[in-house]
Amino acid sequence: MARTIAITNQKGGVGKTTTTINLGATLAVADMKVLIIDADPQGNSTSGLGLRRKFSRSFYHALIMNEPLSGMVLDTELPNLKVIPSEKTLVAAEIELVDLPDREFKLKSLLAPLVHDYDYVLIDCPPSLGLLTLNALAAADSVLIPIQCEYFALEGVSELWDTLVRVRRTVNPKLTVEGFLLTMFDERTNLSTQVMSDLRDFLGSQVFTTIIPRNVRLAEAPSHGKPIILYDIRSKGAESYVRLAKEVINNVKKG
Amino acid sequence: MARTIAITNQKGGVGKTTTTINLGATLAVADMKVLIIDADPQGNSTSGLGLRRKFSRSFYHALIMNEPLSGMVLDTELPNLKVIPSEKTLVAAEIELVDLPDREFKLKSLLAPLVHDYDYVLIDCPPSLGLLTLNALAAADSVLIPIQCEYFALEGVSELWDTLVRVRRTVNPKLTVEGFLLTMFDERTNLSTQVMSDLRDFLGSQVFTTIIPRNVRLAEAPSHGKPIILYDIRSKGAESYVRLAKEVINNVKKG
Ligand SMILES: Nc1ncnc2c1ncn2[C@@H]1O[C@H](COP(=O)(O)OP(=O)(O)OP(=O)(O)O)[C@@H](O)[C@H]1O
Ligand SMILES: Nc1ncnc2c1ncn2[C@@H]1O[C@H](COP(=O)(O)OP(=O)(O)OP(=O)(O)O)[C@@H](O)[C@H]1O
Ligand SMILES: [Mg+2]
Ligand SMILES: [Mg+2]
Repeated sequence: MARTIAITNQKGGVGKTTTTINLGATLAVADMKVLIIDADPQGNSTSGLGLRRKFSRSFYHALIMNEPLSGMVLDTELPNLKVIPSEKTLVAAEIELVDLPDREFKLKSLLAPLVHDYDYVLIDCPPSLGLLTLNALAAADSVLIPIQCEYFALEGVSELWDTLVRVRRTVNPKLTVEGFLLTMFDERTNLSTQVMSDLRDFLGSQVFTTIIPRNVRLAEAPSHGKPIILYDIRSKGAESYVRLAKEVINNVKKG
Repeated sequence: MARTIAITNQKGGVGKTTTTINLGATLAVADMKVLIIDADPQGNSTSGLGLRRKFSRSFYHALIMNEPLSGMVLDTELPNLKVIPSEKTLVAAEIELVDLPDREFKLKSLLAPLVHDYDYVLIDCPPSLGLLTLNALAAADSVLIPIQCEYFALEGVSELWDTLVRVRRTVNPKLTVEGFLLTMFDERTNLSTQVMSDLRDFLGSQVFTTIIPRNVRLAEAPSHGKPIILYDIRSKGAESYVRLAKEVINNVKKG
């Protein structure tokens, strides 16, 4: 039975896609069967794995036209890593879902026939708290929240917290927090260190021990369509995502 | 008559808010009367200027309850800089606007009585191409597009381009491009230099000569509620936004 994790934060550019791709790829290398769902109309998880324009059906067709997800699963360079792709047609879904009954539960019912085939399902969310993200939160067992070590990112946490509380009360009472992940950490700046200590004080053990450093190899990898573990396994970026994968696997044991 | 500029890019975390605050503040110091409209439910332009929770009416009340914008203009530390604030209630506007007639033109009609009081109106957009951004694009004379010098940011340009073309054909035939602004440029990395040369080749003179370097003082300033020109005028960040303000002022002369 898969553990479904929504990777979300309405703040833009905090490392949601980078975490989805690289946590997914590292879990796959550790022999876990992983499915990535790209729920962002920007399609960055799709293109970051070199899959842009290599498909005819995408997440939009499942969500709005009710086509089964099993018909749109794409292979990647890693045998244990599969992807449900997205493209800009998904932008329309936010508006087209508004008038549908059960509009938050579309993804949850689409996923039901698939979860037994995987150990992890990771959902890459857009930078908003609209219906695409709500679908991911209703379908997920837990949320992983990347947080950039900067001021605006800290500010958004309380709003995200309010949303998670509301989601637990309405569409998904079982939703838990997988963890808060500090990203783009630059040990040379006071800002990073200050935000890190604020977050650890506020959120305690909910913050992953692993911190993702700012590392240009992570920003280069998507232009080669590869996760960091295939692009540069010796980089600090790859090392940090290997540590994160270990924490996530151990989290389940604690469960 | 004000020049209304929408600062937009659906890619998250590329420097939309940082550019709105710092271009606005620098124009204000150069004796221009500037109004910033925070059209993002995250309210980062509002909080980055130290104004969070210092108001009872915000952009949501104008957009959905038709209250006049003139009743919610806030002062800042700079006499020539004013702000229409936002808070998370604005999230609901994306859905509440869907069923309204003229849903894309709400902001344009709200702004009409105000534009004569200012030289520039800058609209900070959320990281999406939904109805809040469409309202900004329908009301604007031009768009300023911050682009991070990284792979995913380059990818999003073609989607943004499609949207701008569609907006010119439907809601705003006069919309022009103020310019593409390269942000968070790090001269030490090949990635930044490569993306910069791609953008200059694709977009030519549409790209501002001014480049905004990655500079931690820009990321620190919002936690003190100050634009960079008041937080650290000697920083590279402040210098680059002064150069940008000069280019924007000269653009109008050419315009
Ligand atoms: N640890 C890191 N070090 C350096 N660059 C990084 C790191 N993590 C992500 N990046 C880069 O920063 C940018 C933003 O990251 P990413 O696109 O993963 O964020 P996101 O939260 O998915 O953005 P959006 O809100 O637009 O979906 C990208 O160009 C990415 O390559
Ligand atoms: N030139 C720069 N150098 C260093 N940090 C920067 C720079 N510009 C912006 N930042 C920081 O990077 C982060 C993202 O910038 P900002 O919030 O302005 O982007 P945005 O496009 O408005 O994001 P969103 O898509 O969430 O609205 C912020 O923490 C900001 O302080
Ligand atoms: Mg993303
Ligand atoms: Mg912003």
